[in-house]
Amino acid sequence: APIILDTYRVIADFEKTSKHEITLHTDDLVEIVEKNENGWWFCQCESKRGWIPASYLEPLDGPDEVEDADPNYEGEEYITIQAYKAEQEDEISLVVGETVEVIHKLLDGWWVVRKGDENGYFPSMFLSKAGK
Amino acid sequence: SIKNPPQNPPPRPPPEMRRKQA
Repeated sequence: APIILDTYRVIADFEKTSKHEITLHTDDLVEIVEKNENGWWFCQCESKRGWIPASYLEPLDGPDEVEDADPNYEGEEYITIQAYKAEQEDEISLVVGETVEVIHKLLDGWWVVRKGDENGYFPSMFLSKAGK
Repeated sequence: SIKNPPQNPPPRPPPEMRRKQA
């Protein structure tokens, strides 16, 4: 049977920054082949195929629907596997090997994490589930 | 075959999207 892929609309121009990404423009329609939880989605648009940030897409059917999971205020333990220095004021800076609590897993790959009294957005690709 | 995703974090949502989230 044919595989039906979800169609998404591009909501802002995106310029590729590495080889396996593709450049897309506002209102382009893309089919999603793979949704990676790090926030990079593999898509095809006409003859182009490559990765683009999930945050630049909205579902064609039901753009107002929230696809993100609900926040979990109890938190889920993760360990940082790479350091990240906050570039925006709503982000959190962490070094390698810190234990944090993930409060909200967003599809765009930027998760809300809590460390002590602090919280902020952190790249999910720099986190590994504790105990794994 | 699908290549591995980029090794850098994806960019934060564009300003258009942040307005919608707010």
